[in-house]
Amino acid sequence: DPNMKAGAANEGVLANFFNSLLSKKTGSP
Amino acid sequence: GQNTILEKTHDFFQMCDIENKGFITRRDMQRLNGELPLSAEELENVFDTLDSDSNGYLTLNEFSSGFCAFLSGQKVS
Repeated sequence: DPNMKAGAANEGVLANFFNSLLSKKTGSP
Repeated sequence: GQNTILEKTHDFFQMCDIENKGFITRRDMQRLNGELPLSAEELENVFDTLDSDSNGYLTLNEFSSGFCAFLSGQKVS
């Protein structure tokens, strides 16, 4: 199912995005 | 608890909405290109995923539902 694949990819990219924001916020200056 | 999540959502939203417009545009998202380890294409993808009504503006509401989806087992349905 191509839709499932796209959804999974988006999920990963979203997780990546929020993880990056999290580490940017908590990372040392 | 809940307040911390709310605060974080707001923090993250403001990291994207640096002009304090109250919404995030595609351009704001692309500005993060230099700050986050994500490619322009990935940022575009994030924007499209979060912009659930596809109007080109990310509101705090849309942003926080995306964040909640991420927190709850990283699932976006």
